[in-house]
Amino acid sequence: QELPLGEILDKYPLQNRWALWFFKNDKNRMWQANLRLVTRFSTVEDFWALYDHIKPASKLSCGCDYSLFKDGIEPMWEDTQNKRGGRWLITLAKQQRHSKLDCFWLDTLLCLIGEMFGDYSDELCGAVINIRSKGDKIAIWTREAENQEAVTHIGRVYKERLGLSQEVTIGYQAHADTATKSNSLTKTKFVV
Amino acid sequence: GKKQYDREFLLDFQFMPACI
Repeated sequence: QELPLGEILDKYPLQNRWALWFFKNDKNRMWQANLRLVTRFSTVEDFWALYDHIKPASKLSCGCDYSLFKDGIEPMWEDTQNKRGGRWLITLAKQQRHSKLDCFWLDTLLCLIGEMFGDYSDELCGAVINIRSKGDKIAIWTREAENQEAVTHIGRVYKERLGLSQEVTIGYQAHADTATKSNSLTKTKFVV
Repeated sequence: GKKQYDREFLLDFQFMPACI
């Protein structure tokens, strides 16, 4: 059966409009000058057009980040929608960059754009991947660290979506604790 | 309702040629 032209051209709309950011570490410039908005998208098809066009995270240089945030939220603690929030953090061993990193990051993106946390998806602000020589990190950021029910639900679903085993635990850190930490250890607020 | 898509649905669109 032939579809009308208008229907063929219709794309699948996402619940939210998302913005992809890229950070490249240049010590000669201010932190914020190194952070660039790449593009925004709001349909399934446009997400893939972007994703298939950019370098996989595992091929980025050390010190670079990708961030995917809801449009209107900047990928930094200081944003009003982030500052009371925190992040579920996945840290990867060096050797996992080639085996797991791109899969985990893609599954993270699909969780966000597909609104896979149900009603709690409204708590999501975005996700960040940090490529670092000491070990890569992936995190999903939520807007309110005190909202324990939502945060732990998101953590449990996220862990399941990544296919992490029961023995592995992931921790949630409040941005306020990360920002004020005096050493490399940030307090973990929740664990799943 | 909320526009929710599961992983398999979203993955079906990867590498799909863009429509013009």
